[in-house]
Amino acid sequence: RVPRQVKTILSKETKPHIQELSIKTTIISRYAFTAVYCAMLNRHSAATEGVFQFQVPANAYVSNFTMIIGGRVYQSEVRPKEKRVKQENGKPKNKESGDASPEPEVEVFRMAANIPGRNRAVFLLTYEELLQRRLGRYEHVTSLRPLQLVSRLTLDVTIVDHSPITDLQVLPLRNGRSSSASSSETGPKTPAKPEPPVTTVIKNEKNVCKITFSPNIVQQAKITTNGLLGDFVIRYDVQRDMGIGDIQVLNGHFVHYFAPKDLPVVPKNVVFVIDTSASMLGTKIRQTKDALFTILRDLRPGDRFNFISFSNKIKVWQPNRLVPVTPLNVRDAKKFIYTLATTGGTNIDDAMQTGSSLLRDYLSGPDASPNSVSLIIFLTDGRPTVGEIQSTVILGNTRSAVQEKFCIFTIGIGNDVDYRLLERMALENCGMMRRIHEEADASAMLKGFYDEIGTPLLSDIRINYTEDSVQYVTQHLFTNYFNGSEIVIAGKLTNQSAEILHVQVTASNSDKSIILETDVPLRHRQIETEKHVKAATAAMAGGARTPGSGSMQGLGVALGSIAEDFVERVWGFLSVKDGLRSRLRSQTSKEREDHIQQATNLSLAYHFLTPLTNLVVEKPEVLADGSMAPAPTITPAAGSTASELPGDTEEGEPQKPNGKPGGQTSSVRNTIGKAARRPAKKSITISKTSADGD
Amino acid sequence: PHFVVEFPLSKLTVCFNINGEPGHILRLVSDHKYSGVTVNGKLIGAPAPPGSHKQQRTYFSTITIVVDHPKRAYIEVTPKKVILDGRDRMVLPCHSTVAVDSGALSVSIVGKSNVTVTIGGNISFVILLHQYKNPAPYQRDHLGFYIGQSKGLSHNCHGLLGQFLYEEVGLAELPAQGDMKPSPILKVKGRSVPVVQKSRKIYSGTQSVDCWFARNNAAKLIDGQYEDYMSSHMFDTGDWP
Repeated sequence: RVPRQVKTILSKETKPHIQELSIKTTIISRYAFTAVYCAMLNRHSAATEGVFQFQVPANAYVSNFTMIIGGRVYQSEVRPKEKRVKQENGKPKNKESGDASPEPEVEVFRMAANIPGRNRAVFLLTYEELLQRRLGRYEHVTSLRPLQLVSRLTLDVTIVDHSPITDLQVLPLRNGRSSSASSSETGPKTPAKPEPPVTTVIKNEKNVCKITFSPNIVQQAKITTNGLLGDFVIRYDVQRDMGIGDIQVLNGHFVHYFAPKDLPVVPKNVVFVIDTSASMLGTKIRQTKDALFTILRDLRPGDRFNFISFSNKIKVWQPNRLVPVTPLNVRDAKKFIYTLATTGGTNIDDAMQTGSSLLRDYLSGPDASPNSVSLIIFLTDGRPTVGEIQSTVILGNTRSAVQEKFCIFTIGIGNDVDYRLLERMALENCGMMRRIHEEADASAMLKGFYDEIGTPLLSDIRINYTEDSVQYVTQHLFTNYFNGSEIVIAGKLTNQSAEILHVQVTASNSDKSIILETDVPLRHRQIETEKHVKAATAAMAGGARTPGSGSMQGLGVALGSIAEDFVERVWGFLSVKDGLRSRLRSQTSKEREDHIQQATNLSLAYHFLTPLTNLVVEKPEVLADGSMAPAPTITPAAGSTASELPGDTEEGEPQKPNGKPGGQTSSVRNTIGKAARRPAKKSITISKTSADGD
Repeated sequence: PHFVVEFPLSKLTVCFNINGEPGHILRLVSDHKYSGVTVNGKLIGAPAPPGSHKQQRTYFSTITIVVDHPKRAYIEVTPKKVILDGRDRMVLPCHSTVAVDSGALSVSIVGKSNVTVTIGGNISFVILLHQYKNPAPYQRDHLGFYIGQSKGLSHNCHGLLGQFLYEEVGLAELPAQGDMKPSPILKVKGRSVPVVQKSRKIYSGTQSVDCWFARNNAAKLIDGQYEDYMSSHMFDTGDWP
């Protein structure tokens, strides 16, 4: 029975009512396909604007959008973006004012369309995403924010993996600004308020797991009446061993997941560069200090470290050296952190120069361990205001100072950060960037980010496949492999009738070099992969319904056909990501254009809405009397630019390539087999002197 | 297990059996004081094949190598995995090909086939991985231990295999007595060991070797007796008494 209050809320609703919102996700070997089905009813006699809005994870690419309005189907089309023209306000032209959320890493897909009077509209959206492994688990987030109470709301997530699924967790609904759909966030998040019991059904078999969440309208109203339910978060991991990893083969493509365990930790040399400008005053510096105190406790005996604080002035805790982790040094470091005071402006350039020279000097000194991993963790809450303030100059200076000897990991707190600068700084120097929202728990997030990179297990990782058997292999050289993460490589097989694919992984680990080799039986793997694609397709088919008659069968079928080519799509997905990264690292404008062209072509081929493409949809014209006009208009879907990487709108100086192993990509070039040849197999000469079987 | 000892200087090959007890740990190579290397092997038992009147079979289920120089390292090999324990621990599966090289010590696994441990460039041991797809009740996954290179081991090296590395043996004949034909004997360290000629399969049965077989658990061939070669634990580096 629907309570009177809920009925009142529904009756007061002026915008078209969402009768059904069904979200169906299938995750096959970490590649997630999501199909969203939204049916809206315009109860009024006059035409009304219906707005379909859905938060898409920042790492995902929208791969299809279709509307059915007044019985007519409006199919989207992915088109290459026109060359950008700089706007006065610095924003691209096609960005609608209301489309993007304040957090640039959250993509909000938004489509407004006029729905004729007493008529229905159906919106169908699909997106794809390769889940990244962080802190030893994959996290899948679905945003449940329909902005109103929905008559039928269902979320189905099916996880199918080649390896047994372990540690499955379904978290309480996450809400608030800090809990956006961004997959790039770290740290624990708290649910908005205690939830009423809404049954989440979890069916878990060894390699298949089904999770269903379908709160009825009353249960939704008990959580919130504004339709902002929050993020539905699933975390899991899969079983793995210290082998060459999991290789899956399907229709002439392969994907290789490499996440070895049981490896000893490589010692690290780390310099923390912390912003102490005036804007850090209050919560930010307090939470930063809290995190640093915790991080100090987690440093390992073999590590070396130092701290730099910067504002107008640069302060170095231990001038000209990196100190070992001893109780005395940790105690002194705590004192230094405790006394950090906020004042003045933000001199990013000098801070980076000082941090880099500290690490460089240490690495060229006699104490440096050759196989240790070196990194700078840089944290700021603002733009450069003191010293050098030009981003391009700071980036150039940083590159020159780093000399490809170590990696830079950057963290920005709040809204006043030049995230483009931080992202490029990290990307050009084999690191990563993280964003901490103004209201978020910076302490937990900084600690979470440190946890991700605090345990390096391998460095200089090179993954090679049989010469002349593969082509267009995605990034296969990596600077570091951190505990809890995963390296994923995909490629095309040139010879599909080949029996085996030889895989070789070489890497360094503290004082050892490691070579892992195996021959992958291609036919057997193809059969195995087909088997679990079948399992996924069967899981998707279960409980499907049909669009147009209030069902999602069509989407289920569409997802099924995508699943059948999931290895190729993983390859396409990774190749596009590689191309976008390579574009940022291009040395010349020609190179940059080439990368843009390649990434655009791939985006078009796989129908991905990327920073280089637009999603164009025909829109129905509704006449004043509420009926449909004969010729529809064409509109680019909003949100199509929200995920642009830094540098998309900036035609700055051509950048030098990173040159580091992790910095190189091979998005659509065949580099395999030429750089590293398979070592000749040694014949073993052994004496007869032996002790053997009975 | 059966043992084969090659005496290159004497151009002779000798073989013998050691019928140990399951759970016993045997010292195969013991040179802890000098080169810093010790090799122990743990026995596992399996029932005798049906119809035979033989006693139960024993195999090596684990081989451990303790290395003292330049850094202490422990290598534990089983048919399924290799655990490399030095300053830090690494667990490597035996089903895939892996090589770990830290200069003085390297471990190389050829998936499902063998493990080579090289110490300081002049000592190497090869451990064959015997894995059965469908083992009979009397078969167990086990290991074979082969000495690849022994130049780095000292003249004081001992153990069931180690004691013969720098020895020379001579072959003689016991004169015929009564109806008995002349029988061959080995002269080892001043001892006379009666032997018979036999053939043994080595390297996973891929090769056959003709050898002089010493009976009775290598009595008189080896210094002391079986119990003298028993270690208290897998990483025991105790020397020859």
